[in-house]
Amino acid sequence: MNIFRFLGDMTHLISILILLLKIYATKSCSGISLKTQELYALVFLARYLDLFTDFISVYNSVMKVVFIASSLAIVWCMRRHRVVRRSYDKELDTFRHYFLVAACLALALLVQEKFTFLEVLWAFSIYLEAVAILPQLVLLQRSGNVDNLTGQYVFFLGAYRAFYILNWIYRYFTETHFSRWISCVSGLVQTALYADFFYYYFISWKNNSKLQLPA
Amino acid sequence: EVQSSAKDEL
Repeated sequence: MNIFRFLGDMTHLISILILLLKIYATKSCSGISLKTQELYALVFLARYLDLFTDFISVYNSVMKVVFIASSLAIVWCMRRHRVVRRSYDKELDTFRHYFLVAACLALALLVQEKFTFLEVLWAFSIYLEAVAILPQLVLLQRSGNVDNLTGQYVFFLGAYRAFYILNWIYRYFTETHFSRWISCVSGLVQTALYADFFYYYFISWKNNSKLQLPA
Repeated sequence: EVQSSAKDEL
């Protein structure tokens, strides 16, 4: 464990806590893409299957349970909670995310570290996480003004993988046979997708103005 | 020490 990975995990946790706060405090999920939340639930379920087979550390197991439980709770809330689900922007959240799932599954069958069930699912979860934010970014552009908590949620979500990239660079130089190229390439793509969001987020922070994404 | 090739990251 190095400081970059720890900061990355904490940033990821903060993003989830901000989203839970927004939904719980405002009883609303306006501006949040249910499709992105479903993709994240799929990412965690596909990646953390080793929760019961490989024990790495208490920290690792606890965080896996937190990520799986929170992502499922958010999806349940947006689908079933009688108050929250009324604020879901159903007509704006129209990204065909099933194509993302199919494409990532196909890619995982072609490119993975070892052609085994767990490795294919792990690669699938890495590829899917890289593109899972797309429905959310599309929704933000369509819904014009972005409320603060939603903007902060997306910001921390993008920042966490940037910390992981620093973690992979650190591990590459400090560990002998560290090869995590599937994660690295996907992580770079994932962080790059946030580039324009980060730009507009920085502009709104500098001008102390409302976050506006161009349509 | 966990093998670094193992999935020790979240």
